[in-house]
Amino acid sequence: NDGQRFLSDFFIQP
Amino acid sequence: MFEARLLRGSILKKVLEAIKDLLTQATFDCDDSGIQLQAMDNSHVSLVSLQLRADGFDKYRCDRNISMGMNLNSVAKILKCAGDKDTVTMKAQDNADTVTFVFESPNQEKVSDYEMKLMNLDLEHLGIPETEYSCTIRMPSAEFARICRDLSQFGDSMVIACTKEGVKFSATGEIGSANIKLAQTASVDKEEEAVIIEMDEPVTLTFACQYLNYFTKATSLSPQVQLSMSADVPLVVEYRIQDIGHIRYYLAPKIED
Repeated sequence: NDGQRFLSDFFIQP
Repeated sequence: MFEARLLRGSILKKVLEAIKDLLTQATFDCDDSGIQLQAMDNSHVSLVSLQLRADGFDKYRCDRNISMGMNLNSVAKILKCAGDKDTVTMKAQDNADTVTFVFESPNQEKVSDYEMKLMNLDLEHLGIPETEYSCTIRMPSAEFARICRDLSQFGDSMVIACTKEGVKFSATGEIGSANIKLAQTASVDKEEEAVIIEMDEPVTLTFACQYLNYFTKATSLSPQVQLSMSADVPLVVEYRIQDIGHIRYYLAPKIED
């Protein structure tokens, strides 16, 4: 999807 | 019993305007320190983190921690009914399934109350790691809004490049390319009008214009905005809300070509 990354790549999942 | 009263009720109106295009629903977590909200947009690319401290309210009471799930379109509809100079009070009983908004005109001659059903939301709450950012840029919020609006005409993405000389915003698309360079303000007379850059290492990141434009809906909350960037981590766009708290937006970068 046009290189868009997701927050879950960076932030800690509960 | 939860009760939060704000003489500057327009702050709540502005907060809703600042989040309602990004989020359809969110949970307001209230405890004795104040009101917090954290929620991601539907596509999980951006996150809103709002804090309103108890000591910023004119009256604040929260006997038990309470989480109030709300449809933000409904809240925005209700807050549109408040006058800009109205006092706004939010209140709810413990374990209630409704919240009540009370609006009082400055002369107390008009008092309105709106009761709204709460929702049980099972939303993902992310842990945001403590981050030392390589670059922080403080600039007038209206200038940032203008740049986002102008560059989004050229492309879907915007490159933000911060060096010690200044910050460059760029976009490229079918009609051509656009670059806006801001130098650090040489002498600061009015801090609100200054561009101030703190940089340990230069950073260049690419972001979706659409989300940046959503974030600028918070412009009326603060004359200044702060952008924090490090290589390969989400951007933080922060608007401080005078004497009461802040709204922070996080945006995951795009992978550069």
